[in-house]
Amino acid sequence: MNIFRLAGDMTHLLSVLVLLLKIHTIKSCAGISLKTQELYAVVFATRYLDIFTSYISPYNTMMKLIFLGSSFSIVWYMRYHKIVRRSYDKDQDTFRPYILMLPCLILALLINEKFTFKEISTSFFLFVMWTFSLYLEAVAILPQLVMLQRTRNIDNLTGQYVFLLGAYRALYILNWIYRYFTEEHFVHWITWISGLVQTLLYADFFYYYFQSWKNNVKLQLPA
Amino acid sequence: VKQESAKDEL
Repeated sequence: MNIFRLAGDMTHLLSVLVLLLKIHTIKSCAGISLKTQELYAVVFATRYLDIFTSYISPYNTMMKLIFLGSSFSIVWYMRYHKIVRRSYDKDQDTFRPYILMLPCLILALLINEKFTFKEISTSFFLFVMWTFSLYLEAVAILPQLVMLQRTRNIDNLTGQYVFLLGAYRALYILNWIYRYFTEEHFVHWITWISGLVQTLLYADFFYYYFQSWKNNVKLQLPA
Repeated sequence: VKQESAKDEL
């Protein structure tokens, strides 16, 4: 564990808590894309399939449970909570998740780290699911970014949520650089490239977020 | 089994 990874995990945790705070306290999910939340639930479900088989540390298991629990409860709130669901603007959230999930699944089947396991079936399945979750996480924010461009006035909590979500992966990139130089054989092109793509997708959001912060004006993305 | 080093991350 290094400071970059810890900072990344804490930023990721904070993004989830900001979103839960918004939904739970003001009972509103205005401006939040349900599609992105559902994609994130799929990302965590496919990423942490081995949560009970491969134990790494109490921290690791606890964080996995938090991410799984929070992502699924956010989806539950937005779909079924009688007050929250009213503030969900489905006409603005029209991105079709399957056009993201299918290519990621095919890509995961084609390009995944060579597996050195004996029983090809289970471990291969787990590896493909893990790789799928990496590719899917890289693009999961797209429905949310599209929705932000359509929603004229982005409220602060939503802006902070997206900013923290982007920042966490940027911190992970620093973590990978650090681990590359401090650990031998730490080379994971798939993780690195998907993490880079993911962070680059936030580039224009970061730009406008920084501008709104610097000029102290409301955050607005150009249509 | 040696944990896949990238898989020790979240």
